[in-house]
Amino acid sequence: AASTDTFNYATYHTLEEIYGFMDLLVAEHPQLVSKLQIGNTYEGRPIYVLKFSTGGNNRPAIWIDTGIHSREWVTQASGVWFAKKITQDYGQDPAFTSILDNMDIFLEIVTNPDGFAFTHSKNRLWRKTRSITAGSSCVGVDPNRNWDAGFGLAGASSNPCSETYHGKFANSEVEVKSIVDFVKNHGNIKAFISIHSYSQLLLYPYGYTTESAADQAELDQLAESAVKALSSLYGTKFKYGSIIKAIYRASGGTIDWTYNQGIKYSYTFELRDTGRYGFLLPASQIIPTAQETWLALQTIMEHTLNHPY
Amino acid sequence: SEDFVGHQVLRISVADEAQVQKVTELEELEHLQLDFWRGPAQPGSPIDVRVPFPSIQAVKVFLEAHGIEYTIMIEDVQSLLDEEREQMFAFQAR
Repeated sequence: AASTDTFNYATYHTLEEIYGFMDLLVAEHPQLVSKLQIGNTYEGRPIYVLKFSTGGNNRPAIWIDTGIHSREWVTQASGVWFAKKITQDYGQDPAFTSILDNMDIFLEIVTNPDGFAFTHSKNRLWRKTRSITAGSSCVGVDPNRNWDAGFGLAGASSNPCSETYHGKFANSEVEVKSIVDFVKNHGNIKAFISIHSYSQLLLYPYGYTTESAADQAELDQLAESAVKALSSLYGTKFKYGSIIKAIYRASGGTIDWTYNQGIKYSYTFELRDTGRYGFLLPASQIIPTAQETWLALQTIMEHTLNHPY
Repeated sequence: SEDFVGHQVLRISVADEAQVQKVTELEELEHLQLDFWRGPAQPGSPIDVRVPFPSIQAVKVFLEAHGIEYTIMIEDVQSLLDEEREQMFAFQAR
Protein backbone atom coordinates (compact mmCIF):
# COMPACT_ATOMS: atom_id res chain seq x y z
CA ALA A 1 0.00 0.00 0.00
CA ALA A 2 1.17 3.54 -0.72
CA SER A 3 -0.17 4.78 2.62
CA THR A 4 -2.17 3.63 5.60
CA ASP A 5 -5.14 5.34 3.99
CA THR A 6 -4.97 3.05 0.96
CA PHE A 7 -4.08 -0.04 3.00
CA ASN A 8 -6.89 -2.61 2.77
CA TYR A 9 -8.13 -3.41 6.29
CA ALA A 10 -10.81 -5.75 4.95
CA THR A 11 -8.48 -8.53 3.87
CA TYR A 12 -5.95 -10.75 5.61
CA HIS A 13 -2.29 -9.87 5.17
CA THR A 14 1.07 -11.58 5.33
CA LEU A 15 3.70 -10.85 7.97
CA GLU A 16 5.67 -8.73 5.51
CA GLU A 17 2.58 -6.67 4.63
CA ILE A 18 1.80 -6.06 8.30
CA TYR A 19 5.39 -5.07 9.07
CA GLY A 20 5.26 -2.78 6.04
CA PHE A 21 2.05 -1.23 7.39
CA MET A 22 3.80 -0.51 10.70
CA ASP A 23 6.60 1.37 8.93
CA LEU A 24 4.07 3.40 6.94
CA LEU A 25 2.18 4.35 10.13
CA VAL A 26 5.36 5.42 11.91
CA ALA A 27 6.45 7.48 8.90
CA GLU A 28 3.05 9.19 8.72
CA HIS A 29 2.88 9.99 12.46
CA PRO A 30 6.45 10.33 13.76
CA GLN A 31 5.31 12.50 16.68
CA LEU A 32 2.81 9.91 17.90
CA VAL A 33 3.97 6.46 16.81
CA SER A 34 7.29 4.65 17.18
CA LYS A 35 8.28 1.05 16.50
CA LEU A 36 10.20 -0.83 19.17
CA GLN A 37 11.92 -4.17 18.64
CA ILE A 38 11.55 -6.19 21.84
CA GLY A 39 13.42 -9.26 20.63
CA ASN A 40 13.83 -11.87 17.92
CA THR A 41 11.79 -15.00 17.49
CA TYR A 42 13.10 -18.56 17.67
CA GLU A 43 13.60 -18.49 13.90
CA GLY A 44 15.20 -15.04 14.05
CA ARG A 45 12.36 -12.78 12.96
CA PRO A 46 12.16 -9.34 14.65
CA ILE A 47 9.38 -8.90 17.25
CA TYR A 48 7.91 -5.41 16.98
CA VAL A 49 5.72 -3.37 19.31
CA LEU A 50 4.13 -0.07 18.27
CA LYS A 51 4.31 2.64 20.92
CA PHE A 52 1.73 5.43 20.87
CA SER A 53 2.82 8.33 23.07
CA THR A 54 2.19 12.05 23.31
CA GLY A 55 5.12 12.73 25.59
CA GLY A 56 6.08 12.37 29.22
CA ASN A 57 8.53 9.88 30.59
CA ASN A 58 7.53 6.28 31.32
CA ARG A 59 3.90 7.24 31.64
CA PRO A 60 1.33 4.75 32.93
CA ALA A 61 0.63 2.50 29.98
CA ILE A 62 -1.82 0.12 28.37
CA TRP A 63 -0.60 -3.02 26.59
CA ILE A 64 -2.60 -4.71 23.85
CA ASP A 65 -1.39 -7.78 21.99
CA THR A 66 -2.92 -9.81 19.16
CA GLY A 67 -1.92 -13.00 17.39
CA ILE A 68 -0.19 -14.92 20.17
CA HIS A 69 -1.97 -17.96 18.70
CA SER A 70 -0.97 -17.57 15.09
CA ARG A 71 -4.02 -19.11 13.40
CA GLU A 72 -6.38 -16.60 14.99
CA TRP A 73 -6.05 -14.32 11.98
CA VAL A 74 -8.90 -11.98 12.83
CA THR A 75 -6.88 -10.81 15.84
CA GLN A 76 -3.77 -9.65 13.96
CA ALA A 77 -6.07 -8.06 11.37
CA SER A 78 -7.94 -6.27 14.18
CA GLY A 79 -4.61 -5.14 15.65
CA VAL A 80 -3.75 -3.44 12.34
CA TRP A 81 -7.11 -1.70 12.38
CA PHE A 82 -6.63 -0.60 16.03
CA ALA A 83 -3.27 0.96 15.13
CA LYS A 84 -4.83 3.07 12.39
CA LYS A 85 -7.82 3.93 14.60
CA ILE A 86 -5.55 5.29 17.33
CA THR A 87 -3.91 7.73 14.90
CA GLN A 88 -7.32 8.74 13.51
CA ASP A 89 -9.02 9.31 16.86
CA TYR A 90 -6.27 11.13 18.70
CA GLY A 91 -7.16 14.81 18.60
CA GLN A 92 -10.61 13.99 17.20
CA ASP A 93 -12.34 11.92 19.86
CA PRO A 94 -12.21 13.80 23.19
CA ALA A 95 -12.45 10.70 25.40
CA PHE A 96 -9.71 8.89 23.53
CA THR A 97 -7.56 12.02 23.31
CA SER A 98 -7.70 12.27 27.07
CA ILE A 99 -6.45 8.69 27.38
CA LEU A 100 -3.45 9.32 25.12
CA ASP A 101 -2.73 12.69 26.71
CA ASN A 102 -2.12 10.87 29.97
CA MET A 103 -1.12 7.31 29.12
CA ASP A 104 0.95 5.45 26.52
CA ILE A 105 -0.36 2.54 24.49
CA PHE A 106 1.81 -0.39 23.43
CA LEU A 107 0.38 -2.57 20.66
CA GLU A 108 2.01 -5.83 19.62
CA ILE A 109 0.16 -6.87 16.46
CA VAL A 110 2.05 -10.07 15.58
CA THR A 111 2.97 -11.66 18.88
CA ASN A 112 3.95 -14.99 17.33
CA PRO A 113 5.68 -14.10 14.04
CA ASP A 114 7.16 -17.56 13.35
CA GLY A 115 3.79 -19.22 13.81
CA PHE A 116 2.06 -16.55 11.73
CA ALA A 117 4.53 -16.94 8.85
CA PHE A 118 3.95 -20.70 9.04
CA THR A 119 0.18 -20.25 8.75
CA HIS A 120 0.81 -18.46 5.44
CA SER A 121 3.38 -20.86 4.08
CA LYS A 122 2.69 -24.37 5.33
CA ASN A 123 -0.21 -24.81 7.74
CA ARG A 124 -3.02 -22.30 8.09
CA LEU A 125 -4.16 -23.89 11.33
CA TRP A 126 -0.84 -23.65 13.18
CA ARG A 127 -1.30 -22.29 16.73
CA LYS A 128 1.96 -22.61 18.64
CA THR A 129 5.49 -21.22 18.33
CA ARG A 130 7.96 -22.99 16.02
CA SER A 131 10.61 -23.93 18.53
CA ILE A 132 12.17 -27.41 18.37
CA THR A 133 11.76 -29.62 21.42
CA ALA A 134 14.80 -31.83 22.00
CA GLY A 135 13.82 -35.48 21.93
CA SER A 136 10.54 -34.92 20.14
CA SER A 137 9.55 -34.85 16.50
CA CYS A 138 6.77 -32.43 17.36
CA VAL A 139 7.32 -28.69 17.04
CA GLY A 140 6.21 -25.70 19.04
CA VAL A 141 4.98 -24.62 22.42
CA ASP A 142 1.61 -23.06 23.25
CA PRO A 143 2.65 -19.50 24.08
CA ASN A 144 -0.43 -19.10 26.25
CA ARG A 145 0.67 -21.91 28.59
CA ASN A 146 4.33 -20.85 28.88
CA TRP A 147 4.05 -18.01 31.40
CA ASP A 148 5.27 -18.22 34.99
CA ALA A 149 1.83 -18.38 36.56
CA GLY A 150 0.77 -21.84 37.64
CA PHE A 151 3.22 -23.09 35.04
CA GLY A 152 2.99 -26.84 34.43
CA LEU A 153 -0.10 -27.30 36.61
CA ALA A 154 -3.29 -28.92 35.35
CA GLY A 155 -4.67 -27.00 32.39
CA ALA A 156 -1.72 -27.52 30.04
CA SER A 157 -0.03 -30.52 28.50
CA SER A 158 3.48 -31.90 29.04
CA ASN A 159 3.24 -33.67 25.68
CA PRO A 160 5.23 -31.76 23.01
CA CYS A 161 2.75 -32.99 20.39
CA SER A 162 -0.21 -31.40 22.15
CA GLU A 163 -1.64 -28.06 21.05
CA THR A 164 -1.46 -26.94 24.69
CA TYR A 165 2.13 -28.07 25.36
CA HIS A 166 3.54 -25.79 28.04
CA GLY A 167 7.21 -26.08 27.10
CA LYS A 168 10.19 -27.32 29.10
CA PHE A 169 10.12 -24.38 31.54
CA ALA A 170 8.34 -21.07 32.07
CA ASN A 171 9.33 -18.37 29.56
CA SER A 172 11.17 -20.97 27.47
CA GLU A 173 9.68 -19.30 24.40
CA VAL A 174 11.55 -16.17 23.40
CA GLU A 175 8.27 -14.69 22.14
CA VAL A 176 7.00 -14.87 25.73
CA LYS A 177 10.28 -13.94 27.44
CA SER A 178 10.54 -10.79 25.29
CA ILE A 179 7.22 -9.53 26.65
CA VAL A 180 8.08 -10.55 30.21
CA ASP A 181 11.32 -8.56 30.04
CA PHE A 182 9.57 -5.59 28.45
CA VAL A 183 6.81 -5.50 31.08
CA LYS A 184 9.31 -5.82 33.95
CA ASN A 185 11.62 -3.14 32.53
CA HIS A 186 8.77 -0.74 31.87
CA GLY A 187 7.28 -1.24 35.32
CA ASN A 188 4.33 1.11 34.82
CA ILE A 189 1.83 -0.87 32.75
CA LYS A 190 -1.63 -0.52 34.24
CA ALA A 191 -3.75 -2.59 31.84
CA PHE A 192 -2.77 -5.68 29.84
CA ILE A 193 -5.13 -6.99 27.17
CA SER A 194 -4.30 -10.11 25.19
CA ILE A 195 -6.59 -10.76 22.22
CA HIS A 196 -7.48 -14.23 20.95
CA SER A 197 -10.27 -15.75 18.90
CA TYR A 198 -12.75 -17.33 18.86
CA SER A 199 -15.86 -17.84 21.05
CA GLN A 200 -16.87 -14.34 22.06
CA LEU A 201 -15.68 -14.12 25.62
CA LEU A 202 -14.09 -11.46 27.80
CA LEU A 203 -11.99 -13.17 30.46
CA TYR A 204 -10.07 -12.10 33.53
CA PRO A 205 -7.82 -14.06 35.95
CA TYR A 206 -7.46 -16.75 37.04
CA GLY A 207 -7.21 -19.79 34.82
CA TYR A 208 -4.86 -21.94 36.91
CA THR A 209 -6.75 -21.75 40.18
CA THR A 210 -10.36 -21.53 41.34
CA GLU A 211 -9.26 -18.88 43.84
CA SER A 212 -10.86 -15.53 42.95
CA ALA A 213 -8.69 -12.61 41.94
CA ALA A 214 -8.41 -10.00 44.70
CA ASP A 215 -10.09 -7.46 42.38
CA GLN A 216 -12.65 -9.90 41.05
CA ALA A 217 -15.67 -7.69 41.72
CA GLU A 218 -14.19 -4.70 39.89
CA LEU A 219 -12.88 -6.81 37.02
CA ASP A 220 -16.27 -8.43 36.61
CA GLN A 221 -18.09 -5.10 36.66
CA LEU A 222 -15.72 -3.58 34.12
CA ALA A 223 -16.05 -6.67 31.93
CA GLU A 224 -19.82 -6.27 32.01
CA SER A 225 -19.54 -2.64 30.89
CA ALA A 226 -17.04 -3.54 28.18
CA VAL A 227 -19.15 -6.31 26.66
CA LYS A 228 -22.18 -4.03 26.77
CA ALA A 229 -20.27 -1.44 24.77
CA LEU A 230 -19.11 -4.11 22.33
CA SER A 231 -22.59 -5.47 21.84
CA SER A 232 -24.06 -1.99 21.24
CA LEU A 233 -22.64 -1.83 17.72
CA TYR A 234 -23.78 -5.02 16.01
CA GLY A 235 -25.46 -6.94 18.80
CA THR A 236 -22.58 -9.43 19.08
CA LYS A 237 -23.10 -11.32 22.30
CA PHE A 238 -20.13 -11.89 24.59
CA LYS A 239 -19.99 -13.76 27.86
CA TYR A 240 -17.54 -12.73 30.56
CA GLY A 241 -15.97 -14.12 33.70
CA SER A 242 -12.81 -15.65 35.07
CA ILE A 243 -10.98 -18.02 32.74
CA ILE A 244 -11.53 -21.07 34.89
CA LYS A 245 -15.23 -20.37 35.38
CA ALA A 246 -16.11 -19.13 31.91
CA ILE A 247 -14.29 -21.85 29.99
CA TYR A 248 -11.86 -24.25 31.62
CA ARG A 249 -8.74 -24.66 33.67
CA ALA A 250 -5.73 -23.24 31.81
CA SER A 251 -2.33 -22.88 33.45
CA GLY A 252 0.69 -20.80 32.48
CA GLY A 253 -1.54 -18.16 30.87
CA THR A 254 -0.58 -14.63 29.92
CA ILE A 255 -2.98 -12.59 32.01
CA ASP A 256 -2.57 -14.71 35.13
CA TRP A 257 1.09 -13.73 35.03
CA THR A 258 0.42 -10.05 34.31
CA TYR A 259 -2.17 -9.90 37.08
CA ASN A 260 0.29 -11.49 39.51
CA GLN A 261 2.76 -8.78 38.44
CA GLY A 262 0.30 -6.24 39.83
CA ILE A 263 -1.32 -5.22 36.53
CA LYS A 264 -4.87 -5.06 37.83
CA TYR A 265 -6.74 -4.62 34.54
CA SER A 266 -5.63 -7.87 32.90
CA TYR A 267 -8.02 -9.24 30.31
CA THR A 268 -8.19 -11.76 27.49
CA PHE A 269 -10.64 -11.33 24.63
CA GLU A 270 -11.91 -14.22 22.55
CA LEU A 271 -13.29 -12.47 19.44
CA ARG A 272 -15.85 -13.72 16.91
CA ASP A 273 -17.22 -16.15 16.01
CA THR A 274 -19.90 -18.21 17.71
CA GLY A 275 -19.49 -21.34 15.68
CA ARG A 276 -19.94 -21.02 11.96
CA TYR A 277 -16.36 -20.41 10.77
CA GLY A 278 -14.20 -20.72 13.87
CA PHE A 279 -10.66 -19.59 13.01
CA LEU A 280 -11.61 -19.21 9.35
CA LEU A 281 -13.68 -16.07 9.83
CA PRO A 282 -14.31 -14.47 6.43
CA ALA A 283 -12.32 -11.30 5.78
CA SER A 284 -15.60 -9.42 5.37
CA GLN A 285 -16.00 -9.68 9.14
CA ILE A 286 -12.59 -8.17 10.01
CA ILE A 287 -13.69 -4.54 10.19
CA PRO A 288 -16.96 -5.11 12.07
CA THR A 289 -15.09 -7.33 14.53
CA ALA A 290 -12.38 -4.71 15.06
CA GLN A 291 -14.93 -1.89 15.40
CA GLU A 292 -16.98 -3.62 18.10
CA THR A 293 -13.87 -4.76 19.95
CA TRP A 294 -12.52 -1.22 19.94
CA LEU A 295 -15.58 -0.04 21.91
CA ALA A 296 -14.80 -2.60 24.60
CA LEU A 297 -11.12 -1.66 24.61
CA GLN A 298 -12.01 2.00 25.03
CA THR A 299 -14.21 1.14 27.99
CA ILE A 300 -11.31 -0.65 29.68
CA MET A 301 -8.83 2.11 28.79
CA GLU A 302 -11.10 4.86 30.13
CA HIS A 303 -11.64 2.95 33.35
CA THR A 304 -7.89 2.50 33.71
CA LEU A 305 -7.32 6.22 33.18
CA ASN A 306 -10.03 7.15 35.69
CA HIS A 307 -8.95 4.67 38.33
CA PRO A 308 -5.23 5.19 38.83
CA TYR A 309 -3.53 2.77 41.25
CA SER B 1 1.33 -26.53 2.31
CA GLU B 2 -0.74 -28.73 4.63
CA ASP B 3 -3.98 -29.74 2.97
CA PHE B 4 -7.26 -30.16 4.79
CA VAL B 5 -9.37 -31.77 2.08
CA GLY B 6 -12.17 -33.78 3.67
CA HIS B 7 -11.41 -32.49 7.16
CA GLN B 8 -14.57 -31.57 9.02
CA VAL B 9 -15.15 -29.45 12.11
CA LEU B 10 -17.73 -30.98 14.41
CA ARG B 11 -19.58 -28.95 17.02
CA ILE B 12 -20.21 -31.29 19.94
CA SER B 13 -22.86 -30.55 22.57
CA VAL B 14 -22.17 -32.27 25.87
CA ALA B 15 -25.11 -32.65 28.23
CA ASP B 16 -23.29 -33.58 31.43
CA GLU B 17 -19.90 -34.09 33.04
CA ALA B 18 -19.78 -37.75 31.99
CA GLN B 19 -20.06 -36.71 28.35
CA VAL B 20 -17.34 -34.06 28.83
CA GLN B 21 -15.10 -36.86 30.14
CA LYS B 22 -15.94 -39.07 27.16
CA VAL B 23 -14.91 -36.33 24.73
CA THR B 24 -11.77 -35.70 26.78
CA GLU B 25 -10.92 -39.38 26.25
CA LEU B 26 -11.06 -38.73 22.52
CA GLU B 27 -8.57 -35.90 22.97
CA GLU B 28 -6.02 -38.38 24.29
CA LEU B 29 -6.21 -40.68 21.24
CA GLU B 30 -3.25 -39.21 19.34
CA HIS B 31 -3.69 -41.42 16.29
CA LEU B 32 -6.97 -39.66 15.51
CA GLN B 33 -4.98 -36.40 15.06
CA LEU B 34 -7.86 -34.34 16.45
CA ASP B 35 -7.45 -30.56 16.67
CA PHE B 36 -9.70 -29.06 19.31
CA TRP B 37 -10.64 -25.55 18.26
CA ARG B 38 -12.70 -25.17 21.44
CA GLY B 39 -11.64 -27.70 24.03
CA PRO B 40 -13.82 -29.73 26.38
CA ALA B 41 -14.94 -27.37 29.13
CA GLN B 42 -18.18 -27.74 30.98
CA PRO B 43 -21.64 -29.11 30.16
CA GLY B 44 -23.48 -26.64 27.92
CA SER B 45 -20.27 -25.21 26.52
CA PRO B 46 -19.85 -26.25 22.87
CA ILE B 47 -16.78 -28.24 21.84
CA ASP B 48 -15.44 -27.68 18.32
CA VAL B 49 -13.00 -30.21 16.91
CA ARG B 50 -11.36 -30.51 13.51
CA VAL B 51 -11.37 -34.16 12.45
CA PRO B 52 -9.09 -35.35 9.64
CA PHE B 53 -10.90 -37.32 6.95
CA PRO B 54 -9.47 -40.75 7.97
CA SER B 55 -10.80 -40.30 11.52
CA ILE B 56 -14.26 -38.96 10.76
CA GLN B 57 -16.09 -42.28 10.71
CA ALA B 58 -14.52 -43.48 13.95
CA VAL B 59 -15.25 -40.24 15.77
CA LYS B 60 -18.87 -40.11 14.65
CA VAL B 61 -19.42 -43.75 15.62
CA PHE B 62 -17.87 -43.04 19.04
CA LEU B 63 -20.07 -39.99 19.64
CA GLU B 64 -23.23 -41.72 18.49
CA ALA B 65 -22.42 -44.81 20.53
CA HIS B 66 -22.28 -42.63 23.64
CA GLY B 67 -25.36 -40.60 22.75
CA ILE B 68 -23.33 -37.42 22.39
CA GLU B 69 -24.91 -34.92 20.04
CA TYR B 70 -22.94 -33.17 17.34
CA THR B 71 -23.45 -31.11 14.21
CA ILE B 72 -21.11 -30.49 11.32
CA MET B 73 -19.90 -26.91 11.66
CA ILE B 74 -17.60 -27.01 8.63
CA GLU B 75 -18.22 -29.64 5.94
CA ASP B 76 -14.80 -29.31 4.33
CA VAL B 77 -12.08 -27.18 5.88
CA GLN B 78 -10.07 -26.99 2.68
CA SER B 79 -12.88 -25.34 0.74
CA LEU B 80 -13.06 -22.53 3.32
CA LEU B 81 -9.29 -22.16 3.15
CA ASP B 82 -9.43 -21.98 -0.64
CA GLU B 83 -12.05 -19.25 -0.42
CA GLU B 84 -9.88 -17.31 2.04
CA ARG B 85 -6.82 -17.62 -0.17
CA GLU B 86 -8.73 -16.56 -3.26
CA GLN B 87 -9.98 -13.49 -1.40
CA MET B 88 -6.44 -12.55 -0.41
CA PHE B 89 -5.08 -13.07 -3.93
CA ALA B 90 -7.95 -11.13 -5.48
CA PHE B 91 -7.06 -8.20 -3.26
CA GLN B 92 -3.35 -8.46 -4.06
CA ALA B 93 -4.10 -8.72 -7.78
CA ARG B 94 -6.18 -5.54 -7.54
